[in-house]
Amino acid sequence: ASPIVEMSNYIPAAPILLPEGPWQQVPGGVTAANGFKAAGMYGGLRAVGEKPDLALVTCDVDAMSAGAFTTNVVAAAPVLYCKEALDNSTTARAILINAGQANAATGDAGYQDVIECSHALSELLQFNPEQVLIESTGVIGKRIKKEALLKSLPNLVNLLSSTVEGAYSAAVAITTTDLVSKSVAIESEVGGTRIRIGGMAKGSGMIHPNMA
Amino acid sequence: TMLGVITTDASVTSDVWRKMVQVAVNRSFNQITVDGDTSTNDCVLALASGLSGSNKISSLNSSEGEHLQACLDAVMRGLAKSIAWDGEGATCLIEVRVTGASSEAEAAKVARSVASSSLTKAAVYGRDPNWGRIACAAGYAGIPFNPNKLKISLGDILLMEGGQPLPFDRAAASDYLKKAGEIHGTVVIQISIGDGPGSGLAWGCDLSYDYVKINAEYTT
Repeated sequence: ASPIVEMSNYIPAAPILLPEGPWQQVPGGVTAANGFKAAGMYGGLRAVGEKPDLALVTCDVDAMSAGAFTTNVVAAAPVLYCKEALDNSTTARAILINAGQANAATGDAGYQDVIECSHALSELLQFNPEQVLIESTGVIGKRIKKEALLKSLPNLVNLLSSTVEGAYSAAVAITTTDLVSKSVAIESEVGGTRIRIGGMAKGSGMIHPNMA
Repeated sequence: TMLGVITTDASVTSDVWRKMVQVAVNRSFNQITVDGDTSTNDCVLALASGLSGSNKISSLNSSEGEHLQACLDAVMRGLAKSIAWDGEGATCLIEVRVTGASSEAEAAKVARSVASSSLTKAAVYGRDPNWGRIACAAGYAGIPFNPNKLKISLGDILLMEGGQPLPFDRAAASDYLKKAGEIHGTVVIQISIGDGPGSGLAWGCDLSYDYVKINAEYTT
């Protein structure tokens, strides 16, 4: 079965209600735009079941980076890490995402875990560690299952692809209590050139974002 | 927790990209709510490769800048609405549209206040066209407005106008809610709070027994 069929064995894709405008929806999510690859796999982090729980999005070149983060004072370790990384660099090359443990309220040890994961991935991809950004979601108070994550990285990197399947598998891997995966991409003409914007998201509970 | 990852091949300067992303987040993810709990992990990361070969956008106010902003808003809104649509235990998406405010920010605040109201969410789940709860949630949003200008519609059924409750077909209004729930569709609540130029949107979902069930079991 193609990966996309395998992925839909886990959860279906959400209907995306796009506002009207001078754009067309195109397949592909985060891999629709030029230069991006993605992958999702099961790395043994989830407490129950074998739904993919590790996702990776990479860019072939130094990409302009931007971010918006929770204003919750008890911010998770990956949020603190990314804010620092974006302060130190205007570009990034990769985003590593795990589901299962939020790595929030985990203190200094949790922050150290983020550093180790970004260093391990940056070595594999031959990037500067600050070019790797990290997001986590799952149970608060639990440190990430770091050994399982680190052991999965080589396979995750090998799975990277610029296909629709790559985007779809990453969108499934970032979910927690979601009943559907959330992924969309559009194409439009800006200044006479065709550009694409794609994205994926997750979220179903603990939802009242106030990001800045 | 919500997480977002956005990618584009547009070419844009760092400063403009970071401002654009925050504007789009404010018009999308920061306007959704399921349970009023702001997570420790909420995060949106956005990368622009520039590999489309487009001219580098260096101003928010250029026509290219405004066009890219509109595209970014659309992608983030599409994803944000899918999160609210998939709220734990939800049977339908609730879209709250507010007009007549003095600014976009004020309209957005009123819209999110209504979308966040547990009593409004529970009424939608109970298929109860409870305009009083909608008026109440608009009233405590912290945005001053003349209550005699308040107008509320559920879908295209007018429930209140000029601050006065109107006679309406309760069965039809309840049926509108029921049908949306049956197809996991969208309930639209339209509110006008005056004659100002400001309008805003927020998205939420109805509050069902399942929300409590799911979260009584999902433990730290």
